[in-house]
Amino acid sequence: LENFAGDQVLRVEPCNEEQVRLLKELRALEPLQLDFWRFPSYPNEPADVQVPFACLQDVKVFLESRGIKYCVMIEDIQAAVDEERREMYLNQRR
Amino acid sequence: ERGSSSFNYGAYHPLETIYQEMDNIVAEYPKIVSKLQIGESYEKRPLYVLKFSTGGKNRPAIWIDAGIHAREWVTQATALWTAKKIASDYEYDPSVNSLLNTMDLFLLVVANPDGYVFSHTENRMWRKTRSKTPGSPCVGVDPNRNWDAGFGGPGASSNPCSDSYHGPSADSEVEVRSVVDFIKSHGNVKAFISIHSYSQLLMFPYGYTCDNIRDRAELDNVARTAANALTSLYGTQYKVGPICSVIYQASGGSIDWSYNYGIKYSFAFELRDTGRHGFLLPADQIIPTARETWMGLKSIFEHVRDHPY
Repeated sequence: LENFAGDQVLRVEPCNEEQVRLLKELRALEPLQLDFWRFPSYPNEPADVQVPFACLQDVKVFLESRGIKYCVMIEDIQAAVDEERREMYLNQRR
Repeated sequence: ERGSSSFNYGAYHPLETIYQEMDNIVAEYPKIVSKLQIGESYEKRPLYVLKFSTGGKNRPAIWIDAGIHAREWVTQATALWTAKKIASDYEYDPSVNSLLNTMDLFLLVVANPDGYVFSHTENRMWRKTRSKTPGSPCVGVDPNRNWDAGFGGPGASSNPCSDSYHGPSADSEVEVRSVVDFIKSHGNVKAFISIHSYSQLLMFPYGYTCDNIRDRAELDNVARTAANALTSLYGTQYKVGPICSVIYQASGGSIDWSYNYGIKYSFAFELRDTGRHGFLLPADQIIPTARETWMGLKSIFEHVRDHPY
């Protein structure tokens, strides 16, 4: 079972074409293992990206150093997965 | 859970339980529901379609698939609830009666069973198929970048490790090829609806190009009416428009293929999910999601029924 402890989902809001282009470059960086839930598309359209804990600092530095606005949308994916698993267990027992 | 009357539609279930429930629905409503196998997944799991029909030969049909991106669990759950809804409303809801007296309906509840099982057992966030790529350590193809519509173009990755990898060639994934073969062999499909879930959108072609389709005005109108019907239940807001402008340019998508194949009424739903929950939509939102989606689906069905081409 893959563990997502500490993985976060960031909502990134590029404000111009250049920032969209930078996000597309970020997406292509294989070692970061980013999972875009909503791909970068147009300025002012948010992109959602799941970032493994090990790469959080790299990604946040990348965004901040280029002035790309973002916020943390999900703090800890594993906590959400655990909650879902608990719900499923309760449902099965019921 | 030995029959569809006691089944808990408000919970997430493993593949076996979903397939069992499909059998239960067929057993309970044998006059209008039957089960067809249209193929096998890469890992040899059956691809089952529920056929809703009141008879007739090769009637015009509506195709619906759900869950092509495995992790979007609320889509498979919504499809299963919808199957039960159609079966149980027949003879009671004039709209369903009128539809099924005119057309057949095919519903693929789990379009990517390998991915679905993998998302239950190994990686909750898995979205691709599970096919192996020679020469790469990475597994799987994004099955909604694998259709023969602008294949390999913008918005799809050529990197097998990417979550949007388009695959080695169009229709390389057996899950995609099975649907294409079925639609082609049927030959009389008039609507093609693909159900996903993320960020509440109702879209029509194109995704691989930002050019407008010939039928844009009509499809835009149909989609807006459907979205309004959906919103009327709980106020869930949907954005409507072509894939390219509403979300992003993405090539190799299913509804672009179906439209180019001649199926005018091609739509994709992105169901209720703000992103705040990711793909982990709380179980208590499954039935509300299914209910509101049903309003939108029914609105599209009625238009398709009343506008033969």
